[in-house]
Amino acid sequence: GISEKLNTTLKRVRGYGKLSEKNIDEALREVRLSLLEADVNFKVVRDFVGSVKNRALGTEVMESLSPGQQFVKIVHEELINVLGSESSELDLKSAPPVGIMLIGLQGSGKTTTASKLAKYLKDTQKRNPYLVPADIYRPAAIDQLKVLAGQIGVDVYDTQPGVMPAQICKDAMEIARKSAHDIVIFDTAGRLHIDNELMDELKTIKSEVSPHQVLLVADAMTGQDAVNVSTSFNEAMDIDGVVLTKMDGDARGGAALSIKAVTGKPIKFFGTGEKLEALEVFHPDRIASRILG
Amino acid sequence: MLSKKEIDEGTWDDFEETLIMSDLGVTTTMKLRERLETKLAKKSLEDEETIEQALKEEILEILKGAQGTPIKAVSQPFVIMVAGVNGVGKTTTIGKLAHKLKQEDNNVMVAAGDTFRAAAMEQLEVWSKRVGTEFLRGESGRDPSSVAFDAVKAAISKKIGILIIDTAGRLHTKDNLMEELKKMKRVVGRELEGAPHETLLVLDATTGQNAIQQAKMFNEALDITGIVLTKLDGTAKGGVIIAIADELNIPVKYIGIGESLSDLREFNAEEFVEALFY
Ligand SMILES: Nc1nc2c(ncn2[C@@H]2O[C@H](COP(=O)(O)OP(=O)(O)OP(=O)(O)O)[C@@H](O)[C@H]2O)c(=O)[nH]1
Ligand SMILES: Nc1nc2c(ncn2[C@@H]2O[C@H](COP(=O)(O)OP(=O)(O)OP(=O)(O)O)[C@@H](O)[C@H]2O)c(=O)[nH]1
Ligand SMILES: [Mg+2]
Ligand SMILES: [Mg+2]
Repeated sequence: GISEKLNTTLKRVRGYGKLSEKNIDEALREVRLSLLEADVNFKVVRDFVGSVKNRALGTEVMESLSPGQQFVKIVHEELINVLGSESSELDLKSAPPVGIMLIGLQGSGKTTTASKLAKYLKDTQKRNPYLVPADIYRPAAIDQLKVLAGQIGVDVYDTQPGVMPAQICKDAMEIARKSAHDIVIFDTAGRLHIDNELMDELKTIKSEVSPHQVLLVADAMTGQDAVNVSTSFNEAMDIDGVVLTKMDGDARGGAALSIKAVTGKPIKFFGTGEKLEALEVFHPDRIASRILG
Repeated sequence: MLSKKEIDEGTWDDFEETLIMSDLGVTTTMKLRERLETKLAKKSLEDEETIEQALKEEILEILKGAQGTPIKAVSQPFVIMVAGVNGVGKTTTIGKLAHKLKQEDNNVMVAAGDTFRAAAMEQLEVWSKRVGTEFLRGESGRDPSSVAFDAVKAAISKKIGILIIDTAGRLHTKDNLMEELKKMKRVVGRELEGAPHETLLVLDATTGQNAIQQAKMFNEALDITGIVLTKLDGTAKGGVIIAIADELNIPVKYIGIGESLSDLREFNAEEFVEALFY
C-alpha cells in the first residue's frame, strides 16, 4: 500500500544525509496519486497535499531518524483531521417529535437508510420512530418503505396519491405529535442537485416541518462529482450530516474526504450492506486507511 | 542530441484537471499524455488548441476501438439480461429500453428477476404497464434463476420477440451473489441456446474509479456485451468508460439522461467526448 511506497521513497534518501524539499515533493506526489485513485476530488487533493507539505517540511520529518514513518504518520493524522475526529453521534436533542430528513441523488440508498435508522433508533436507542414516505415520483417507492417498515416493526405514514411531499410531511408530523412517536424520519425522492424545481421542493418540506437533522445520503463509490453534489445540497439545505452508503463494496471512498472538506459537515453513519442492521456509526479510522490505500 | 518531447507542466495542469475531474482516472490521463507526447511534433505540444483537439481524437480512438451495436433482435425470443451494482438504474433502464424496442415494433416481455429487494417486482410492473409489455413476476424470495427459467419458457410459448430480465442489484465483491448471476445465465442458456443474447451492465455516471472494477468483475462473471451509462443528466461526466473501453473492450450501447421512458439514447462517442471538455 501507500505506507510501503512512502517508506521506500523516503528510505532511499537516508543514505545521502538530510532530506531535501525535493524528496518531500516526491513523497507528496505518491500521496497525490493515491488519493486521486481513491476518487478524492482533484481540488481537495491539491489543498490536502498543500497542508501535508507544510507539516512535512517541519522538523518532525526532516530531522527524524525514520522520515518515512514520520511522513506516513502526518498524512494519516491530516486525513483523520479533515474527516472529523469529533464525535459524530446523531443529534436528537429537540422537543419530540424530532424530525430527521434524508436527501440525496437518485439511488444513493435513502429509503434503505431511512429504515436502517428507524431500526437503529428503535432497537438500540429505545425510541419510537415514525417513517414517512415522501417520494411520490418513483414507481412503488411508497410500497418499498412500507415493506421495510413492516420488516422492522416500525409504524409508517400511509401516504396517499395526489398529495404533495410538503403536505405529506406536515400531515405525518401532526400524526406523530398526537401519537407516541418521538422521532419522524422523512424519506424524500432522489433528485439532481441541478434540478431547481426539486431542490425548491426540499426547501419547502424543510420550511413546513423544520427537521432537526437533515442528512445527505451519498454513495461511497461517488467520483469527482461528490464535490458538486454535496456543495449544492448543502447550500440549499444546510445539511447537518452525511451518511455514506455501500461501504461494504471495495470503493476506496475518497468521496468521504471530498464531501467533508467542502461542506465541513460531519459524516454520521456508514451503510454497510443491504440488510437493515447494516448501519455503523462513523469512525474516521474506519475509512482513513482505506482512502489512503 | 534528441530531447524528450514533453508538454510543459503548466500547460498540462489544466488538461489534467479537466480529465481527472471527468473521472478518467490517473492511469488513463497519464496514458493519454504519453500518447500525445509520442504522436505530436514538439511545436504542437506547446499549443493548447492543438493539444485539446489531439486529446479528443485520442479519446475517440479508444472509444471507437470498443464500438458497440445497438440492440437488434436477430433471433426469437431475443433475451437480454441486465445486471449491475445497487441503485445504478437497472429497473428504470429496462422500462426505457422496453419502450424504445416496442416503438421499433418489437413484441416485448419484461421479467422481474429481483425477488429480493422490497417492492422491486412492483416497481418493474409499473414500468411494464406504462410501456405496455408482457410482464412475468417471480414470487418474493424465490430463486431468481427459476424466474429466469420461467420467463424464457413463457417467452418461447407466447412467441415474444424480446425478453428483458431484471436482476437484483449486487456488489461485485459478493461472491455468492455473483455466483447467483452466473447460475441465472447458465439456466437461461440451457433453456434457449445462445441466450442471453445480450448481457448489459448498468453503470452510474456518478461512480468513480470503482466502475472499472465493477466492469471487470461483472465481465468475468457474465461476459458483458454492452454498458448502459445512466444519470448523465447530472453533472458527472462518466469518464471511467474510457478506461473500460481501453482495458476491457466493452462498448457503451446506451446512455440514461433522466427518469422518464424516453430518457434513453444510443451512445454517441463524438458527443460524449465533446461534453468532457465543456
Ligand atoms: N450493498 C449495499 N447496498 C445498499 C446499501 N444501502 C442501500 N443499498 C441498496 O442500494 C439500492 C438503492 O437503495 P434505495 O434505498 O432504493 O435508494 P434511494 O436513494 O432511496 O433511491 P431513490 O429513491 O430512487 O433515489 C438498493 O438495492 C439497496 O438495497 C448499503 O449500504 N450497501
Ligand atoms: N436522473 C436520472 N435518474 C435515473 C436514471 N436512471 C435511473 N434513475 C433513477 O435512479 C434511481 C434508481 O433506479 P432503479 O432503476 O431503481 O435502480 P436499480 O439499479 O434497479 O436499483 P436496485 O434494483 O435497487 O439495485 C431511481 O430513482 C431512478 O429514477 C437516469 O438516467 N437519470
Ligand atoms: Mg428511495
Ligand atoms: Mg432494480
